[in-house]
Amino acid sequence: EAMRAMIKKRMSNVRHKLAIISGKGGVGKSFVAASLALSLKKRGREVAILDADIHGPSIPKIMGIRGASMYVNPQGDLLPVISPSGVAVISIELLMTNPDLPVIWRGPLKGRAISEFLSKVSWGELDYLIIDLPPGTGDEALTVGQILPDLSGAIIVTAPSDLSKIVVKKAAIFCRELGIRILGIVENMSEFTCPRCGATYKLFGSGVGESMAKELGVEFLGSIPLDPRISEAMDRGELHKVLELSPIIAKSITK
Amino acid sequence: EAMRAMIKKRMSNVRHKLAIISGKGGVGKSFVAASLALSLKKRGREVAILDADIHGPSIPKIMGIRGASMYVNPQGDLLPVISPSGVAVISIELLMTNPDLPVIWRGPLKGRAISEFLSKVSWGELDYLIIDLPPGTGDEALTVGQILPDLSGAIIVTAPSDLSKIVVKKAAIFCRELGIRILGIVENMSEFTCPRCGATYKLFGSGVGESMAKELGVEFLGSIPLDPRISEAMDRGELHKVLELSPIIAKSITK
Ligand SMILES: Nc1ncnc2c1ncn2[C@@H]1O[C@H](COP(=O)(O)OP(=O)(O)O)[C@@H](O)[C@H]1O
Ligand SMILES: Nc1ncnc2c1ncn2[C@@H]1O[C@H](COP(=O)(O)OP(=O)(O)O)[C@@H](O)[C@H]1O
Ligand SMILES: [Zn+2]
Repeated sequence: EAMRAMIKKRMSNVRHKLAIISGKGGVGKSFVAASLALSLKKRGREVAILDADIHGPSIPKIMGIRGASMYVNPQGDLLPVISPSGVAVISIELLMTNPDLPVIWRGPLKGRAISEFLSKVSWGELDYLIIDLPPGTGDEALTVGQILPDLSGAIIVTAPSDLSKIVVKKAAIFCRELGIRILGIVENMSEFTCPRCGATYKLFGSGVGESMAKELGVEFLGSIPLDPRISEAMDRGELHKVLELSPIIAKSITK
Repeated sequence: EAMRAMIKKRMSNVRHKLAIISGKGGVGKSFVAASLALSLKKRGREVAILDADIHGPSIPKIMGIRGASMYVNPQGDLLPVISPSGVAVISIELLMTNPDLPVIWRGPLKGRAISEFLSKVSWGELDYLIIDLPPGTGDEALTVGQILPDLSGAIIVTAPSDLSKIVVKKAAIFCRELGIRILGIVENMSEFTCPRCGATYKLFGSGVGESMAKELGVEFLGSIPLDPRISEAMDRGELHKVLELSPIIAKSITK
């Protein structure tokens, strides 16, 4: 209908649309989405992130713009907030007068919010649109998968535990069912190295990323260590300062 | 309507109903829910867990019964699966012929599934019903909060990062809005101690659980260390073997 035509028009200036999905919460989806966007921007690309997590938006905080607001221009276009790094950000949190309040919505409203973002936002000329999907295979992921024309693909993020593997596998099957190409798998928080004595620990298990990539016949993009400097940088909105801790992010860009 | 009357009848033999909530995924909600249920069972109580995470059910795996099935008796009651520890388990995964497949449902179906569980399951005489809620403040949490009569309260689980704190705070406000009593806050994965050299690291930040408890005027139940033996035990369905690693769980039981 009219909405789809509008989305098609808005998306016509966006070259690549990448979804970051995991199914399981807390594996580092927002971390990978934000790191990917920052690495692309560093290489001179025009980049925006859509925070599709309606209940737990964390992209504004990670990008250092918590408390900022999105505005509507006289023509009725929704304008992204440009973060200090130059990456444009769209998030439900940037529309709220009080970002502390929970968004207590049932499915239909969440689907509506996502389609409003895709049809009303003036994205401008973009090389990459990165979409940070929430945990689960519900309304938000379905709306993105069903109404976004020619999604370039999805990067799947997993943690090393069997528990994560089981839930993340469901996200892979979800992509297959919706015809979304899986660009590869990233394993996050793979190991921790003690700064004092150098001993390395696999805190959550091991080998899940690689074995899943084999099982699904997709590329294993690599693993990222668990490093307290990453969590600290995310809490401070300074992820651009620790990008070198996850070299595989830049590698996955060339996909 | 008829559904509510049915739920009231089913719940009349259940003494305490506790919800385990966090808002943010991956902080250890399922770990706390399962540990609480196992600790209560060890003290001779009759306990059941309702896995309300429709998209990412992990309770069957944690309780060692992945692949089992729930059945319906001749009177049409849905029967829980009794895990090796004696804790009864209800989960969408126990109704699926292939537990690997994703549940790709929009909000209304998820709300329906939760109310079906609460009205069709023959819970028997229970001292405690523990409800493991999924991340977010959407359909599943709303349905539980709105249709479960006299919920005894909710335990909030957070990880030590600011990022978790922001999303978890939304869950606390959600509880307040629905009139659900907050029994206390548990901080999980607070620190890791290197087994080789004894150095302790706050991998995700610190002090969030305590400061949130103060902010909300609720009890801080304590913190649980990040220990690879916990993740291993969860992946093997042997959490009962490592209960002593989180002594605060038993403490929160007396609430
Ligand atoms: N490689 C890492 N090292 C240390 N902390 C990490 C790492 N990846 C993620 N984190 C932390 O783990 C938590 C969850 O990450 P997040 O990106 O929010 O996951 P998701 O989007 O999957 O819920 C955050 O507090 C973040 O700071
Ligand atoms: N205290 C802990 N120490 C080590 N691993 C933990 C701990 N708590 C949780 N985990 C691991 O972290 C992951 C997330 O835990 P889970 O209980 O599934 O979180 P949630 O239910 O909030 O998504 C699981 O792989 C689990 O094994
Ligand atoms: Zn050490």
